[in-house]
Formats: sequence, structure tokens, C-alpha cells
Amino acid sequence: MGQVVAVVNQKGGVGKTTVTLGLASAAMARGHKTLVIDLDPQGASTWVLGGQADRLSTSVADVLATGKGSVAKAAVVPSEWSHLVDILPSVPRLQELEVLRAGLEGLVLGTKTETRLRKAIQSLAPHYGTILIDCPPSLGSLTTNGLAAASQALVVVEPTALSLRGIDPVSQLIESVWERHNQYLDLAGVIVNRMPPRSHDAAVHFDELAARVGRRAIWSPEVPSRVVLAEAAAARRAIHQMGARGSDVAGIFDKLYSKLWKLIKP
Amino acid sequence: MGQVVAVVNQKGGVGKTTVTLGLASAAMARGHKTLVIDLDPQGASTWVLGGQADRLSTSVADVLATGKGSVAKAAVVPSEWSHLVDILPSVPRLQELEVLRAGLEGLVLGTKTETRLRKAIQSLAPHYGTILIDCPPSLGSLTTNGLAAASQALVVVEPTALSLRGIDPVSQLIESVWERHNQYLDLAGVIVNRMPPRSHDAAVHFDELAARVGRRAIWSPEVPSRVVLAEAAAARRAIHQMGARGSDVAGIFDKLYSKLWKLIKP
Ligand SMILES: Nc1ncnc2c1ncn2[C@@H]1O[C@H](COP(=O)(O)OP(=O)(O)OP(=O)(O)O)[C@@H](O)[C@H]1O
Ligand SMILES: Nc1ncnc2c1ncn2[C@@H]1O[C@H](COP(=O)(O)OP(=O)(O)OP(=O)(O)O)[C@@H](O)[C@H]1O
Ligand SMILES: [Mg+2]
Ligand SMILES: [Mg+2]
Repeated sequence: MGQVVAVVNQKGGVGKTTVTLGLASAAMARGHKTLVIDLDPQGASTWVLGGQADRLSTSVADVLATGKGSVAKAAVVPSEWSHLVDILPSVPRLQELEVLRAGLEGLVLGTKTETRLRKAIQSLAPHYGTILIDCPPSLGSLTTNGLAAASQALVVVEPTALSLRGIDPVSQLIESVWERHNQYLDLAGVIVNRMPPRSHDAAVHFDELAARVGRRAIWSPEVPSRVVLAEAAAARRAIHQMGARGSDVAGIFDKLYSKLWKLIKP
Repeated sequence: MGQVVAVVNQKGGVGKTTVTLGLASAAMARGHKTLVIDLDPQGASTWVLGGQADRLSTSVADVLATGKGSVAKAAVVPSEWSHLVDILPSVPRLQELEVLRAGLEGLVLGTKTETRLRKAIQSLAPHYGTILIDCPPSLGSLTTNGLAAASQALVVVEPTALSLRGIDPVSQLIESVWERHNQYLDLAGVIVNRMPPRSHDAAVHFDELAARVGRRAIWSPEVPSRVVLAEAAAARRAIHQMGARGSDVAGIFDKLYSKLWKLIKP
């Protein structure tokens, strides 16, 4: 399932959802059929894409509880953006499946719980050019399922000290999933989000980030801090649907998506 | 324990840690003895305040596991900032205590687990003018312990749609804790953080926020987006220790702290 991409960082608010949606918007603009899987119980991408948590009959929670392809098929719904973008939506009770990766997880879900998402999406994966998984701010069983299902991991960071602290634990989880479940998994790269206009601090953190992951792992261009991205979410629209105000940021996501597409295209 | 303040929002990255530390910095500048309790397994405030997770013999995880005052007393350490600011530090294994508030929690921790922090800090509380609790981006048993121990809850928000979605679940948890555990708990107010320089979107969300929580619940001044706040964290310093560059933001936290102090002073 080479087209499955997990968007991760256990640090809150770095822009996992914003980057997932920006890439989905760019995919849509290129005419690629895309699935967004929302693995965050807080359901932000579900909300922006127009999934309605309370009215949903089946969700990703049911998929993780059963591991069944038929459940995944029933849970996927079209987004409000376009026929090109579907969602596998989140609901609040997904939080119940975010238990420890060891110990309790076995009690609640039984064994082999970390590969349930992967099993469940195998039959629907061929219908999509791109599958993006929006992960929650944690490194528990939800993000682990996302990484076990993916062939590429994208780590989103902000150029600040508090955000960069998250990099090592994420890399360790990626290695651990690679060893235990999924030797197709690659760390595709690091996307820098919420880059401030100009700042000594951002430059310092960029260098520190480059020192930690290697300059080549950091994708260019960075995504700047732009209020239009928050406005697009508020309007529940794709950044490519925000007209002239959104066009420079949409262009940035086009470049990032082109880079991603080279890695995941068949 | 009228001086205990929980800083909450399950949405990631809104600035819970930044606001907790800004208020602690203002308390220090006023000469108030302050304790910061780090309830986030990712330990950002522990890190900034100079707690070293791997070398710590006892932490807030032990406090929550035992509910004992003697353990809390042993776990509290002075910060690197000043003799006026102490920390009850976090460690990564605190994540194991972040289980469901019902069901599994009983299995792992036994009953009455939500008031363990409160019990454990009762004897050390009188030593501090102010006690600030930095909560994680979730509404599980860690944040619940924080709210059950507090007399004031401060909700930190960003003026964006994705951040404001978090307000209703937080208010519901505060009400639930009030009913079940702690009738001293008040929603002190909402602190708006990462206010962009000027933006139609921020103005719209400000009005929406005011409509939801009431204009009087929103504290003034807002905390602007200022790179010096991220720099202070990177330098592991208080905002009041950042010299002239940090003085306008330090002044903002002085005003917010004055407002808080009126509510919590004996
Ligand atoms: N480049 C940007 N410019 C301006 N605002 C942004 C940018 N990226 C994200 N935001 C805003 O910052 C907030 C946090 O972003 P987002 O929710 O995408 O992060 P996240 O990593 O998914 O958070 P969580 O950990 O809670 O899932 C949102 O309100 C979003 O609209
Ligand atoms: N007003 C501000 N101006 C500039 N940067 C800020 C501001 N507030 C927070 N930040 C930066 O934004 C990032 C997120 O802030 P912070 O970690 O305080 O949020 P949080 O709510 O505690 O996140 P989490 O949910 O992960 O605990 C950090 O890198 C921080 O340094
Ligand atoms: Mg998100
Ligand atoms: Mg924090």
C-alpha cells in the first residue's frame, strides 16, 4: 500500500491536521483521488472535511475495534470538499482505543491490535491515489496503528524548542514499528510548519533540526505562519478553495505534494 | 487550597505550557513562592524549569500512583529559575496513568483515582502563594486530577476555529468534576494566546469565543504571537529573564497574573 502516508508528531498543535488537509487539497487540485483517515479522537480533520461525528453510523473507531475491511468500507464517506476527497472519520469514542501500547491494550482489544488499521484498509486502498492519516498528539496505539498502516511517515514540526523535543520519541516509534510490523515504512521527511516571518530563533532551530535529522530530511519549502490557513479550517474549505488570498500557501502545498507524490506514486 | 490553578485545553499547542510558565514568571517577579505541577507526560514545563526527567527519583507519576503527601514532598524540587519557583516534575511513564476515566482506570489504579493529586498536595500547599498545574492535550485522568485539585481553571485558547472546538468538552469536564469531586472549582476565565498581529479571522473568532463563554469570561490582555516566548522556552528561562526583548510580553503576564492573584490570594 505504497500510497499510505502517516502525518505524525506527539507534540500538540504543530500542524498535523493543517498539513494533512493542505496535502489533501493539493492532491485534489491535481485530480488525485484521496482518502483522509482521521485517527484523532478530537476529530479536527473530520470536522473540516464535513464529517458529522454524531450522525455517523460507522467510524474509524469501529475499524480499529474489528480490523475488518467491510467495516472500513462502510465507514468511508465523501467529504464536503469534492468527490475526489473521502474521509474515514473519527468520533470521540475513538479515545477509548487510545490505550497503552502494552499491558492494557491487550485487555481491551486483544492481541495484534497495532495492525488492525492496515488490515482493514487493504481492500479499499487500491481505489485511492493518496491516503493521508492524521494522527493525534500522542504516541499510543492510535499513532502506532497509523504508522503500521503506512509506507511513508511525515513528521510535522514547528521551528521552536518545545516542538523539536518531540522528534526523538517519534523517530524511536517509527523504528519500533518498522521492526515489529512494517518493513515498508520510511521516514519520508520533516515538514516545517508555522515558520515565523523572520526570526533569529527560527534560524537557530532550523539548524538544530538539520543537525538532528539531517538537512536532506527537511522538506522545502517550509509552510509559513499564514492566517488564511486558520481561516480555511474555520470555513471548512480546502486551501485551494480560498481564492487569491490562499494562493501562495496553496502553491507551497503543491510543491510539498509533488515531492510526496514522487515517493508514493505507483 | 484556594491558590491552586489548573491550566487546561485538550487541543494541542494552544499555549498551556507557555501561559503556565508566563504566569509563574510573573509570580516570581512579584516575589510569590510558586509551585508548578507538570501533569503532561511530555514534560515541557519540567524541561523548561530545569527538571531532568531521567535523573529524577520521584515524580508526579509516583504522586498519582500513591496519592501520598510524603511522596509529593519528596518529588518537589527547586527549579533552575529561582528559589521562588519549585516544580513537581513529570516523567514519560506518567503516560501510563493517562487511562480512561472509567473502566480501565479502576483496573490500573483502583478507585477514587481522580482526587489523588488533591490529597497528595494538601500538606505542601500552604508553603506556596500560587500553585499552577500544566495539563496535557487530553481530557483523561491526568487533566481530571488537575481539575479536582484546583480551585480555579484557566482555559487557554488560540483565536482559531480548530482551537475553539475544544471549549465545550472542557466546560463539560469542569462541570462534571465540580459535581463529582470539587465544589471549590471555578472557571476563572479564558486566556487568549498566540493572537496574530491583526486579522479579520482573529476578530471573528474573538466574537465567536465571546458568544460562547461570555465576554466577561475572556481575560484581557490577550497574549500576542511573539517569538521571544518560544526563545525563552528554548533558553529555559522565564520571560521576565529575557531582558528588554521580553519586557512587553512580561508586562502582559504581569497583568494576567494580577487578575489571577485577586482570585486566589488568601
Ligand atoms: N502555517 C500555519 N499558519 C497559521 N495557522 C496555522 C498554521 N498551521 C496551523 N495553524 C493553526 O494552528 C492551530 C494548530 O494547528 P493544527 O490543529 O493543524 O495542529 P495539530 O498538530 O493537528 O494539533 P493537534 O496536536 O491538536 O492535533 C490551528 O488552529 C490551525 O488552524
Ligand atoms: N504567544 C506565543 N507566541 C509565540 N510562540 C508561542 C506563543 N505561545 C506558545 N508559543 C509556542 O508555540 C508552541 C506551542 O505552545 P505550548 O507548548 O505552550 O502549547 P501547549 O498547549 O502547552 O501544547 P501541548 O498541547 O503540546 O501541551 C511552543 O513551541 C511555544 O513556544
Ligand atoms: Mg490535529
Ligand atoms: Mg504543554
